[in-house]
Amino acid sequence: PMKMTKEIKFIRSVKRDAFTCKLEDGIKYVANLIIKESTNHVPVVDNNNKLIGIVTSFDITKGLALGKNKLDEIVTKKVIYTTCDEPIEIAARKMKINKISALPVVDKENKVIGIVSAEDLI
Amino acid sequence: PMKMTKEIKFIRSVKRDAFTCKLEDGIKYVANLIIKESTNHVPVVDNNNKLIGIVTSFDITKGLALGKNKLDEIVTKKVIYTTCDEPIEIAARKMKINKISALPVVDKENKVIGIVSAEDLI
Ligand SMILES: C[S@@+](CC[C@H](N)C(=O)[O-])C[C@H]1O[C@@H](n2cnc3c(N)ncnc32)[C@H](O)[C@@H]1O
Ligand SMILES: C[S@@+](CC[C@H](N)C(=O)[O-])C[C@H]1O[C@@H](n2cnc3c(N)ncnc32)[C@H](O)[C@@H]1O
Repeated sequence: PMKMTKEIKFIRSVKRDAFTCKLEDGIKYVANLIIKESTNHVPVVDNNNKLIGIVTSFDITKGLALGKNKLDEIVTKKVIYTTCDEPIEIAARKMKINKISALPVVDKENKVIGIVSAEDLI
Repeated sequence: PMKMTKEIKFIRSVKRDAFTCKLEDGIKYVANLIIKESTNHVPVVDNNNKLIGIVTSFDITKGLALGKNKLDEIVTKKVIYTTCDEPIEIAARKMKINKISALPVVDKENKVIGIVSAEDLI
């Protein structure tokens, strides 16, 4: 008889390119990046491309609502991320538990190599 | 032998409350609504609660980038929506094809009765 095995998918097969920024960039620069690349989530990286934060259109909206105009004031510094080897179900659960809709993908050195959002998993 | 039937899920079982606004509201009002209710997608309704547009944190970010400060200038008027009876796979496909991450849920009179986002479907 034929065996019914469910194929496990990993982040490697669904991730997209990430568009990143630095902490010294302005909010307007990030806003322009968001609309130019049609992406809501911009990982923040240091000079070695290592993940140090994330800023999203939600954060820019928050900046507008609360009158904050420096990127440093709206960046989320405790980032929830994923890796190429993670099963997509684990990544999906991370998003649901934390009420977020995207995860930067990092390599073993914590460098940003991509991003995956809820839309990529549905 | 036991039959393997895949249960079909409908939007009715996954939708959440929507927080809406009117065209005459200000961008700052909508920005505050977005962060207060922790939601990125705000359907725009008329005086009868009928769907006439949608504005998201992406649109507010676009407004900031392009110097637009009226809500009417950043609202998306051609809205892709769903209904309670739609299977979630159809809703998911609508999101993927249009590169959007949420759909307002409307009743037979086109009144907004909820919203569903990609995070609710993963
Ligand atoms: C908690 S969510 C709530 C709104 C909505 N569910 C969403 O996904 O945007 C908004 C906040 O999550 C943060 N965020 C988004 N992705 C994140 C991630 N991968 N790790 C940590 N925080 C993240 C954003 O910086 C933003 O301040
Ligand atoms: C095309 S998406 C691209 C960025 C990203 N994929 C996202 O979902 O925000 C951004 C635009 O989609 C629009 N949009 C979001 N949900 C929509 C919906 N249900 N129907 C029509 N337009 C929608 C927003 O108004 C915004 O201008």
